[in-house]
Amino acid sequence: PPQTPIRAAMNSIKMLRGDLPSSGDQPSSKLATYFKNCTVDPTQGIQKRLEMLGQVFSQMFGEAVGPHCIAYGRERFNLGVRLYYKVMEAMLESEEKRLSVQNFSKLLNDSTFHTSLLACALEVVMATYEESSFKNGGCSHGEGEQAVRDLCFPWILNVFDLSAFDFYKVIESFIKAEPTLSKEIIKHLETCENFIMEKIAWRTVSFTNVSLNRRIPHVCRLL
Amino acid sequence: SHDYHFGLEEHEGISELFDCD
Repeated sequence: PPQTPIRAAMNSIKMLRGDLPSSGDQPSSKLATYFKNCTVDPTQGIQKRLEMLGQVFSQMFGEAVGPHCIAYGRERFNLGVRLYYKVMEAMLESEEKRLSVQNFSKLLNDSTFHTSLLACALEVVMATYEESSFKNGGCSHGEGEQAVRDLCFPWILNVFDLSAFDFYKVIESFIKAEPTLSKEIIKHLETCENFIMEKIAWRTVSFTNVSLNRRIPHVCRLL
Repeated sequence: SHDYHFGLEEHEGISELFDCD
């Protein structure tokens, strides 16, 4: 039988949940080994950052959707954390193969890298839920629909006070590292990329910076 | 699958993007 929008949405969410390890709110033993191989062990920093960002996320989610929905925000955040750990592990495996190194101390102690990666994981989770809300018309009543729109990209950048440029940097590696992403989600991430490139990555100083880099061939063409 | 355009070269990865070697 033809798939209804509601069934399609349920399947997407089920797939997202099913693809993630159930014990994934903690790093796997393999990921923990990568942490231990670092010159400076990033484990505590990562835990603290997750606690802090989890509180900010739940609070802002509640402000956008309503205080009675904070628990849903927390649930989405936890799902995002599982995806964040899973993708981080895949990225490190790929980097280990490519660079023949096991010490990723600098990368794993880079707060911007972690925040960007977590933001991307959460964008995937949110898009899976929100896309279904749009498709099945579940939020056709004005207030709910507005709340869902409020959570759309670039909402997550404001929540984590993350620059669009830094978020942009993780997208491609994220897609490479997570082969189970649906084509709708990949399309969504590509839309985010285009939105960043065409609109929100540009600042007043960007044009000055472009002018200062005339020697780079791409920049010459751009000018 | 969706035809995503991968722009990174073979020798580039997340480490280079965050300035780590």
